[in-house]
Amino acid sequence: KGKSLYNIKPKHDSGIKAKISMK
Amino acid sequence: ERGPAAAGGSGQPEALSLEEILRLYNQPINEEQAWAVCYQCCGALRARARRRQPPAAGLQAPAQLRIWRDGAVSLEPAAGSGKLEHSYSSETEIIESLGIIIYKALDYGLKENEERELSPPLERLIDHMTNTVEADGGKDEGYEALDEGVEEDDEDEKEVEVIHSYKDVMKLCAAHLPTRSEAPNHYQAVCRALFAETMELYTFLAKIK
Repeated sequence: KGKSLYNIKPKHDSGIKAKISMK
Repeated sequence: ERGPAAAGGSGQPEALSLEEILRLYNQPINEEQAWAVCYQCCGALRARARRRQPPAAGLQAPAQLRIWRDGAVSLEPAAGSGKLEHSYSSETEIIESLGIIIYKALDYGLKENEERELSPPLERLIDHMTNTVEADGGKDEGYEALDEGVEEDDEDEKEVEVIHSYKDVMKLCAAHLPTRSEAPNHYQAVCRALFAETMELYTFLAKIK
């Protein structure tokens, strides 16, 4: 599998992903 | 206004939707592409307001964002909303939806419990886009904003803290570059390359099939 071009971290409750998913 | 993505002389499409691009690569867009699609889309929406065309109807899905061969980006009506659709969205509603779509394109393919680490400026842009404040007048999509391109504005040096308009998004995107005045050419070139590279992949995969 090729190296990812971005870093992945665990989803954080106060992170932008959590915020966007509430929209 | 551009119509549906018709095939050009070569028989290849003249535009691809963001959804088609994501599906074809089966991976998220990169950060530079995210800045570029935001800038180009807001530029097209501003131009539409300046021509006093009707405001855009709702933006709901990446299938509505079309990236054209020349690097332009257009917003197509949502599926099912015909030409007679009059439930237009305000400028800030469109900006919020665009921010969400761009974020999801950056997040494409990631698991629900995973989060992509974005560079702080891009995360700030998306955060601002999804925290918009309605400008005076509300649902008029900036008809008062009849000035020309963002690069000519004396106030461009000021940092945008709250997004009220397409122009604010464009200012933030331009501020991301070493030279703000390069924004129109640079972001058009990024979108043009995104289209060209995707078409190249499409042709390659079609040959293999």
